[in-house]
Amino acid sequence: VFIFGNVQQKTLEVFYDGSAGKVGFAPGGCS
Amino acid sequence: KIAENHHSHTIEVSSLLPSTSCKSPTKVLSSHDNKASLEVVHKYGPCSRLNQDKTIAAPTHAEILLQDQSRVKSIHSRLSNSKASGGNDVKVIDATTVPAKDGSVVGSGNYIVTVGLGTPQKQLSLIFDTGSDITWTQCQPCAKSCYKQKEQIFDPSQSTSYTNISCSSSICSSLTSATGNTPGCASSTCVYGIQYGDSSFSVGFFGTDKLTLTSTDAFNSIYFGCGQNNQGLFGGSAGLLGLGRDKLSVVSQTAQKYSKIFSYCLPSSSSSTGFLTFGGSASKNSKFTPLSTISAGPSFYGLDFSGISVGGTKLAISASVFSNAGAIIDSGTVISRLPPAAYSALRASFRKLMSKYPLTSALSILDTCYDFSNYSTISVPKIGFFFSSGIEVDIDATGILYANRISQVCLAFAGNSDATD
Repeated sequence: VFIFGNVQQKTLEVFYDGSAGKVGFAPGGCS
Repeated sequence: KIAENHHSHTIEVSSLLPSTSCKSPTKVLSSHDNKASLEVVHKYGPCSRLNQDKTIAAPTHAEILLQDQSRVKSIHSRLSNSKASGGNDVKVIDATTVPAKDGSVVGSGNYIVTVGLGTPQKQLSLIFDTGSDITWTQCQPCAKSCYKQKEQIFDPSQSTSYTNISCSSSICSSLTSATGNTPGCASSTCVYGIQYGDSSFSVGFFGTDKLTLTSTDAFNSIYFGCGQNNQGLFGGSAGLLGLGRDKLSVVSQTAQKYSKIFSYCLPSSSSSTGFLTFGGSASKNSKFTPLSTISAGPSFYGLDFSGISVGGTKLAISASVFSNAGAIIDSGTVISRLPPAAYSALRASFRKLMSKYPLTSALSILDTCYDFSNYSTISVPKIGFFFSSGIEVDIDATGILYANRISQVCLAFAGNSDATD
């Protein structure tokens, strides 16, 4: 499988919505 | 330190290595409007409480990458095993043996949060892992073995809210899907066992206790593993916080309050901090893509990945290269792994755009490394991920390169060895 690893996830706000079945990405999220 | 223009990042070479001091002192992360936020630190960085203890040596980058490779191998085997055998070849756990069930190596998982467990609560630093399901920590009296951890090992006999799960409880049998192993039974108490790759495992009593996320967000009886026999590359952390999709993960166990919503932000360098939030709502500028389920590994968060751009140009890779392999997002895997055809296209395009810089020797699984000793700033092509929903996610400049030292800075991607991985 393609694995989206944590180095490439840096500073993205990764938002998991298990009930709605979607994942969101927002740049510059850590501030 | 990073100037953006349309297709490339200009990076100050000095910013490639983390500073030795913690750049964002611990801020009080608040709990409000039905969400709980915890601070995320890099396990081996200057912001981590574990880092103060010099007796727990941080692994070298080569060791971290090697651990990462065994994690990826175990994820691939988890997916191919159940595909091949049509289900989990589960084994019965007893308190001494753990079958060679491939899980995912957590030694490489390098982001931790601190939670409270028990009454009175004890602070424990746990690796958070979207690639596995159960939460466990080492427990006194460490009947068989405990590895060295920074904080005091949790003692359930000192917690007034701890209870053991009996073997006959349905929760006990539901461990099979969360760990891939049939639970055992010792003096009528449910025994769990989870094996991560070939080097680390945790076996012990399955129980419940109070989990305190923040001063106002606590859950009275969260199911977790109280490890009496633990071995592995956990770098001083007290155990693991499982965020997978199984019903025993902390995400499912707190669904009543947070409806399986959680988010995190991993800091740009090991000397800064991020967060893990349960509940809440997404940032306004979020781009969404559907979650998919990989039948061979329903606990993983599957994504429909469709392409890569380098320097603003989408690479000519057929979508079937991605759809054949499937894709997951995993907070515990360090380096993204691409199907071989995709990685060789990325590698060729990146090397072409970086041809003015001198290549140097490879670093473990990373085969495209540069010597930037004679440069103060560099220009690096932007890289973006495309998903089937049509969105493109730009990878941050700090997510494109992995620096061992200034004279060995590598493209932070690796190829899978087999297209069907």
